[in-house]
Amino acid sequence: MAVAGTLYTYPENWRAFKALIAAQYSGAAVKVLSTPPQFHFGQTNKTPEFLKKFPVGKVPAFEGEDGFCIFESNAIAHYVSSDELRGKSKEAAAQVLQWVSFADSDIVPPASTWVFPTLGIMQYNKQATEYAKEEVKRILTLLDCHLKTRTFLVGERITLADITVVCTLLWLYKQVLEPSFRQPYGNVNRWFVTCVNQPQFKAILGELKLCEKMAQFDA
Amino acid sequence: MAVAGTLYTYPENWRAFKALIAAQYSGAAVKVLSTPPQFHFGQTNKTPEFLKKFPVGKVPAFEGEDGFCIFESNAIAHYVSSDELRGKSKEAAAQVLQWVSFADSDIVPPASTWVFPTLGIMQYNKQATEYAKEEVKRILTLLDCHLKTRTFLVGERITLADITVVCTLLWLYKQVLEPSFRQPYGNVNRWFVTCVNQPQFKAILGELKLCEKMAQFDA
Amino acid sequence: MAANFLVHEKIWFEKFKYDDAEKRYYEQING
Repeated sequence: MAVAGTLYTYPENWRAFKALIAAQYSGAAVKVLSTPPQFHFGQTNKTPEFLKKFPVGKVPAFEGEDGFCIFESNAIAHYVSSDELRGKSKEAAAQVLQWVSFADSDIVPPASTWVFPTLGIMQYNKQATEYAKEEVKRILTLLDCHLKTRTFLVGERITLADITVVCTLLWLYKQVLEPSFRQPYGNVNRWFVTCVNQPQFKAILGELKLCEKMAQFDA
Repeated sequence: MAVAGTLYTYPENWRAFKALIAAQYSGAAVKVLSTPPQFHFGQTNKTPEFLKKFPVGKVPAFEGEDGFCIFESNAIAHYVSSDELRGKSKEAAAQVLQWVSFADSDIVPPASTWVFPTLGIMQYNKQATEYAKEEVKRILTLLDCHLKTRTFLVGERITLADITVVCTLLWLYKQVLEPSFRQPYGNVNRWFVTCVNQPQFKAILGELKLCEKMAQFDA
Repeated sequence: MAANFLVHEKIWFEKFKYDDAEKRYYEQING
């Protein structure tokens, strides 16, 4: 029986996109509550009734129609997925988890360090930004090598691995990976554009405009 | 068919313990290579043949007898587990993933910040350490509340959630959670000691000595 | 708009420092 429930998040949350794109593939019915009066980020998620269901008080958070509650974006995406997306074999499921872990541990920190100052939400630190750029080059090189002989990250079709890594790279591709920077990573660019042009991705992300000029920090 | 293969790591790696304890439950045959000449951390994992199998060059890394290679400790632990450990139902599997993600996102950062200076791994920073202590209190409070009415984190038996969170808390319990600090979290202490006293945990962790005196930073 | 919410995200910005220190520590221990 397909999953149905409510996803609490703030608008345009890349972590929430993972579950929403997964639901587009699996047919799970996920209603999003992200704006007042239904959900007011910073207030609703601090109320006793919300904390009773989601003790960590973080978003995204998912509540099934059957009352099943789950937090942590990767767990929610996994729950609303189909077996195909999770990886049908033991090997595929482990490889999906490998890329999901890799995204959180190796991509999120440098991507945030580089992008946040360009959005004006964090102090710019030249040394940290330069280090982050090198880390992003290392990650793109690794992905480019992996995708040289593959269409998708795991197996022959889209899985949670692609959905998760694409969503984790979103801000980089929108904000700072200008054509000259991303040029050396042709396999990653081809894979990224193939994914975001899938109707299930488009239904959630809309028309994605890739970065044309690397955003500088917004003093 | 039970999994069999080799785990590459340095000795006493809490991230490797997750897969090794899981294998004790599942019956997977995991051989550990962690010391020269079989494996020399900092050298072997930088060789071309290692990087060909494990492009990120990190440990733990697992190579099955069938040649299947996987990196990222959570993916390895998932691969060598049994369905019971992974969570048999969709709900249980999502809850296991929820605690696995929570361990990496919410426990690892403050635990590292607090413990590393006491091991001489990192410079001591008073403000960072004080903040980390408050974060650890928040996490222990959350776990204590969750475990008030539960024996284990997910369902009625040990799962990868317990194995992962116990391994992530190991250094804290060994190094800094002295009796007066951990006293308010009775449910967590009971759960932690129950787990580490299971023969499958003991086979990997040995006899665990809980912290008696909070280690200070090692100048 | 979306950027304003991002500021609430908990990111371990220092992770690379800790990863690096941990790697060096265990490389030293393992000689």
